[in-house]
Amino acid sequence: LGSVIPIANQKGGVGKTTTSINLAASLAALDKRVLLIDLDPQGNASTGLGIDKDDADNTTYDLLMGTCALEDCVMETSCEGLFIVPANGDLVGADLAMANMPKRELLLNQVLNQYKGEHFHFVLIDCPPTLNLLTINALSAASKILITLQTEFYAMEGLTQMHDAIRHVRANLNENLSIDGILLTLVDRRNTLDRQVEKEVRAYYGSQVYETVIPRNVRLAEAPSHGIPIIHYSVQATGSVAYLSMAQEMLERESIE
Amino acid sequence: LGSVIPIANQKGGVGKTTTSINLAASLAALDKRVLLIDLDPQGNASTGLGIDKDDADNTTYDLLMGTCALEDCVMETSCEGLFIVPANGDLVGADLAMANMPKRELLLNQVLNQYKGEHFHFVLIDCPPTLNLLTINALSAASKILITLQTEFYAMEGLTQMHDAIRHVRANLNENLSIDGILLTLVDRRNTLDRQVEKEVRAYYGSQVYETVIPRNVRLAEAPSHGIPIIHYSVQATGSVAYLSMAQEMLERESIE
Ligand SMILES: Nc1ncnc2c1ncn2[C@@H]1O[C@H](COP(=O)(O)OP(=O)(O)OP(=O)(O)O)[C@@H](O)[C@H]1O
Ligand SMILES: Nc1ncnc2c1ncn2[C@@H]1O[C@H](COP(=O)(O)OP(=O)(O)OP(=O)(O)O)[C@@H](O)[C@H]1O
Ligand SMILES: [Mg+2]
Ligand SMILES: [Mg+2]
Repeated sequence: LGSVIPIANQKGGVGKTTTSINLAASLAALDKRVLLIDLDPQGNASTGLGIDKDDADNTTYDLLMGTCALEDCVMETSCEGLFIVPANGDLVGADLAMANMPKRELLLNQVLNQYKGEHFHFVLIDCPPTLNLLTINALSAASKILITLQTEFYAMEGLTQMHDAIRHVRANLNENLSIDGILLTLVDRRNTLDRQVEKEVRAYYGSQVYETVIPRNVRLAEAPSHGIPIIHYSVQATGSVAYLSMAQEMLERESIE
Repeated sequence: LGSVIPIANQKGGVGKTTTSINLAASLAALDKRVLLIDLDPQGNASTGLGIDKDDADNTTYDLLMGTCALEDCVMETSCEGLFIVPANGDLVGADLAMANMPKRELLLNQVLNQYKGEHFHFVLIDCPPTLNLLTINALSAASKILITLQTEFYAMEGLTQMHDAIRHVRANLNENLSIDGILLTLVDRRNTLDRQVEKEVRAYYGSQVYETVIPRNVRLAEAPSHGIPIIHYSVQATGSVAYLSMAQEMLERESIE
């Protein structure tokens, strides 16, 4: 498997799912083979890619409980080169079920290491809005983490908790965990607050912050109701251009490492 | 204690904290004594009301762990009639700590029942964006739940999971739990998607949906950076008018019961 990249932030509604779907689709459009693992009990990434969650044979829940191998959970999507492990309501309360399992933080890491199927350049993981065992599993299995950040007042305060969690995982579970970057989403530069927060984040986190920002664009909110990523819904929309350019920037950052 | 009302939705970023702070402040402005319990490890409601979280003696974590009584956790805010039990990072991972405690779902209910301090007309609870033990504790202690809903595509799919959780709590932990209502937030009626979702929600949930909707209003996103509710930041803003009218509607619904 290639780079395993959770898309995480315990702050809710900051574009994690929208980034998971559209970054995955953009990387696939740039000829990469991409697997998206939906680790959120809400299953928004699965729905947003047109998957009928109640129809899926094996889901992320089955994967974590060890009742099926990764190669048996991977489903095709309507996008060439993009595959998904879907999530449904079974995942609600999974963290409680996992609490008393041995190596409870490393369950996902274990199944990814045992994967014997066709190679993926990228494995993206859509995380739930909470620092629970599901998110800790994603961080423990990760090569690097992508943090999506809305330019809102509460953004900076959430970052310190996320950095604490990253330090804890790096010290105890995954010494290779690094930060891929911070992606600013839902940005509306007409608002003073947005401009102020962007300035603060760039001043504090420097080159960790992606040059590309994702603007607020209603096409991004509409695309999931059609079950397709924005590049297949409206390729000339500002949201499409932004995610394609962000995918390219990710590849450039990857090649510099 | 009066009505205990969690403000909940496992979907992230749908205005739970914004509603907790501004509904609490509006009820206080209408001469009610209100307690806001911050049950979110992010502690956004505490910060949004100007509380220095690291300065607080007793927090929601201490309350749940039983190391202090409710009357010892209540702090004043800058608003007359509005009090808070603050939250800080101690609450991160509290659900794992609670997982093996007896009556783990009823810890909050227990401390509320033992309260011996001055009467509150309302106890509002700001919930985290996940159906974990913290949110289950809030539902188990509740008289009725207020669900905030953003008019977005993912909104409807989240509601079914919330209703499942409510049915589970009502059957096993709190037979009196009812739904106070569904409040539409971040509404921008210029968008077709917003109008479509609003129509669907009202058609499906009928009178459970508040007449008052909370419009998208940048003053609501700015107020927390000043540590005050919107009615003290900019009383003529559309966000202030909306929350005052919503508070009045809540009181009217309460008197009809
Ligand atoms: N750049 C954008 N422009 C417009 N709408 C957006 C944008 N990004 C996300 N949205 C919309 O905002 C809402 C929140 O985004 P999304 O669900 O991706 O966030 P999330 O962080 O995954 O939320 P959660 O914390 O619940 O998992 C969704 O309705 C989505 O369609
Ligand atoms: N009506 C509104 N108009 C404009 N901005 C709003 C409105 N309601 C909330 N916001 C802003 O949207 C963001 C998300 O709102 P908020 O934090 O209240 O949601 P939440 O459901 O509590 O999020 P979480 O799931 O992380 O707890 C915040 O930056 C907030 O200031
Ligand atoms: Mg999401
Ligand atoms: Mg909140």
